[in-house]
Amino acid sequence: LTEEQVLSSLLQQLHLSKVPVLGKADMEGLVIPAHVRAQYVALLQRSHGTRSRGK
Amino acid sequence: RFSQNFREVAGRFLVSEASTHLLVFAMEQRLPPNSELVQAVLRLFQEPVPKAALRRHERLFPGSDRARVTVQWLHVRDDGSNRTSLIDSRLVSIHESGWKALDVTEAVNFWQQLHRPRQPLLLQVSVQREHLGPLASSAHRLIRFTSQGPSGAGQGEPQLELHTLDFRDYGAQGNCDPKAPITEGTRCCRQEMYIDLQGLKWAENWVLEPPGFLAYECVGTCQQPPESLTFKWPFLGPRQCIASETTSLPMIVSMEEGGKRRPQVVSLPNMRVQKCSCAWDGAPVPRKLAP
Repeated sequence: LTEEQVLSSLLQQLHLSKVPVLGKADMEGLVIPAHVRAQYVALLQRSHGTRSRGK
Repeated sequence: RFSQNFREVAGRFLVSEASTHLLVFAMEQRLPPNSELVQAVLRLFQEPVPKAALRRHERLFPGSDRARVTVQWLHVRDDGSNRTSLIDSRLVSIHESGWKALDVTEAVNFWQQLHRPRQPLLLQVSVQREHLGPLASSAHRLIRFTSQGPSGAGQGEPQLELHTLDFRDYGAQGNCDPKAPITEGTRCCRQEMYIDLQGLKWAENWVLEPPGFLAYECVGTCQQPPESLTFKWPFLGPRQCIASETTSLPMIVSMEEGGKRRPQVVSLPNMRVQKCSCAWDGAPVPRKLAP
């Protein structure tokens, strides 16, 4: 797995053609809401439990 | 048939001529533990057709001397219902005789997916007409395979040949030893590889979680089987060290929505290697047994 593959997969999942240009100012005051974090943690736990068979 | 909107259309059998044989193989303990099934071959002995019968057939159906031999895996479900899966189908000539080899690897793969205690392996072999219709050849009636006779007398009776590879020699070794350097001789293993997202320019201010993750990679080499095996299966490439099981990677990214930045969860498939295995390049992926 390369960093380019991570980027390519991320763009594909978000249906984006290029990396969004974001400045530091965009991030100011940005807080991750509790329900978003909970969804992230649930997916993280699920991904540890389920495996997909490759080739 | 009870609907007013549909006319009932009666069907009828056009042709229902086939000889079917059910072969039963007791399989428990036939496959060594910690081994991989490479190929399962069903060998059937096709008996020679008597010359007089051949001459009669040629006179009645000139140029039409083949029948279709089909192998299906039969699964008797817990509720008693039957299900068949097509495994192999081919045309066989009445002029041939001797051992016929049919690839039944998929049937054994299916059987391996059954819950224990597993029923025996059931293979249904049917011989059918090559074509349908009133003028179709009846070559299928002349194709005979030697069936299992009384014990000791069974020359030419059906055989199941199982080719396996021992994982102790031909498999991967789990996680790599972090103290040992990776060399050409290293046996296939899973090595830690950290992807640092914080250090990537494109991820800056976009990817909020995680700061990085352990992706792992498969490194090392796999022992190749003896020459005799690769000669038998020339369509297969060498055994390679590959990621056989992977998991997804969830992320929180900052997305624009209505001119505002909002954190959003996204899951990237196959990002982390869970298991490395030695696998044939070009080998078909075994079909999953449908419920």
